[in-house]
Amino acid sequence: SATAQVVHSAGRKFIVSPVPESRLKEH
Amino acid sequence: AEDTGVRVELAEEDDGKKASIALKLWVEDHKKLKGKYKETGAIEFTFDLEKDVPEVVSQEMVESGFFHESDAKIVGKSIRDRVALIKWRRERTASSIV
Repeated sequence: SATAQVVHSAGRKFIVSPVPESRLKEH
Repeated sequence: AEDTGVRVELAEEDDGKKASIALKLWVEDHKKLKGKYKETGAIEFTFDLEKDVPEVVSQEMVESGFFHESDAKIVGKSIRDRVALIKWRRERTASSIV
């Protein structure tokens, strides 16, 4: 999966993922 | 609102009770993202409506390597605007119940 998880030293978890093409075309 | 290329949305249904809520940040302008995150478009995170400060979260994103320091302000403002809207909606819902 292209989804990745990054945890900052302060403890907050960031889940990063690619945006589907279709989503970008909406705007 | 001005177009910052950064949008923040709810990543879950707001039940109006939890202080901690999942938010999703969409980056429309990929140039804002750094290095290996250039292909990334969405960053999901949990925000505590009572304790968290949008600018602190945006700084954490910069420190985590997602954004350039120069974009910390834009990201922080985008989060702040969304959080303000969530709080406003909650207040409105609460007052309509009363």
